[in-house]
Amino acid sequence: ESDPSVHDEL
Amino acid sequence: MNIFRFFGDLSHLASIFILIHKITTTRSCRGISFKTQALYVTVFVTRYLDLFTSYVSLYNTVMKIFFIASSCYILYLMRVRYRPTNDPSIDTFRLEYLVGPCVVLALIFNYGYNPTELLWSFSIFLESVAILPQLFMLQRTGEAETITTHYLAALGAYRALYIPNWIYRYFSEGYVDPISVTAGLVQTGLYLDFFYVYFTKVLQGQKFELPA
Repeated sequence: ESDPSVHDEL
Repeated sequence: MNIFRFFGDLSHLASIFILIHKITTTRSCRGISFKTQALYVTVFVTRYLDLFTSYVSLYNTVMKIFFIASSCYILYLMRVRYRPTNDPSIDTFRLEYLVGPCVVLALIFNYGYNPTELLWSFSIFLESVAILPQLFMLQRTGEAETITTHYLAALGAYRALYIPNWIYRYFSEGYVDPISVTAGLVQTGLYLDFFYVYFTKVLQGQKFELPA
């Protein structure tokens, strides 16, 4: 499960 | 990283190169909304502040720097080098109607009450509507140079490709970012009308002209 507050998208 | 996101990012890069190519080869920024371009600078600067705080990958860092630098360069081209070809009298969309609601939305929907998260959220909402001054201008003039429509198509394709990317990430990683997905769906939706005319006219070799 990933956390959406880790913004890895551009 | 999956192929949808990768090709989406490539499409985004392509759109910027097409725009710079259009402005420099025709030596004119006619048909391009300065307001939309200024909004993109705002979007990139507010979102990529995390360049200084978090590292994702070399790819991510290089792309962020490129997007900030190229968007600033486009403003320079429009405002300084080819300024006489920029006609503000047809670029009349009111920016406060876009920026104001995005500030409110960011204050309500975000992943944390700190400056970085609030600005990130603001940038996501702002990006979703940043194309509106450009589309509004297109609507007003009723026509566009073919190269400008290729720019818009590449930009729209970038947004469209992020949707299968989110579906893929949901199934492969259990990753869901409701703010990006909601804003992204709205943003892609704004291109539907444009895409209809692009596919039925421009790709058939006709000029981009809206029905009177």
